[in-house]
Amino acid sequence: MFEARLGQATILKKILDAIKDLLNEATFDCSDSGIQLQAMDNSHVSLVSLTLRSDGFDKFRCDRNLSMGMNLGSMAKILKCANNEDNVTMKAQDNADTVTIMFESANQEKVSDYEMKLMNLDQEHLGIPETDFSCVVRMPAMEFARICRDLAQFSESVVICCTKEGVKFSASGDVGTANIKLAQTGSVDKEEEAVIIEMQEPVTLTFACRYLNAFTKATPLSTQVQLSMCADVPLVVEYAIKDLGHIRYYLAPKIED
Amino acid sequence: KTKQAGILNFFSKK
Repeated sequence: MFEARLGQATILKKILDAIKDLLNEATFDCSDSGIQLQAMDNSHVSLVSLTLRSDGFDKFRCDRNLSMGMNLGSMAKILKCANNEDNVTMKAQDNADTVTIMFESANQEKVSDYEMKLMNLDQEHLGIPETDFSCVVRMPAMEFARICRDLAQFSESVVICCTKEGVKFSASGDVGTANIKLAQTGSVDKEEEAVIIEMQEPVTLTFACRYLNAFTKATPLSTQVQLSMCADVPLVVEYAIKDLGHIRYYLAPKIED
Repeated sequence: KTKQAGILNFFSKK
């Protein structure tokens, strides 16, 4: 028996919004430690890794490890039927071929349930090597989304250059060149507005705007985003999900042809 | 010119 309950459906809606542009379907691996999802996008350029800890749920029970393959378009249809403040409960029997998603209004006067067919997905888990990153940047998630959106107008690629002074995002194309520099913030009143750079050595990497923009669909989950970079390895874009876990996107760099 | 690398160039299948 698997049962997981969250106080607000809005969190699940935001999580789905953060992955459904990259993935058509995905396997949710459930165990007593929580729910994990790891999947590559269709073009095998990026990898999405979602971790939801069992202690972040209002109620969590998982008697036996369970892998639930879900069509994310179908899940999105179901979540559209929930009000943001509804409680949401996911339930499945051991070895079941369906999952039940139930919404309850705060006053318990409206209860709806949706049974969704599960899929058998060929899932390949990838081993992600430990990396000592050269640069780790923490910045407001909205600012990162804004930069990715703005620079995508000028080029398919963005160059991220990180030094101890700051981080520079550049794009160059037919229109010309765009550069956005962010300096590390001095003192800020609010932690969520800070730009913090931890640098071991400077790094310059090129990434496809299309994927960065897809990752920023996770912006509503978190006030801050963390970018971890190292020469010739995938960028890690991480959004914390408060009290519940995190979503990490890995993006392979563009390399010299 | 740059070309897009694949994620499997970096991460191996378990």
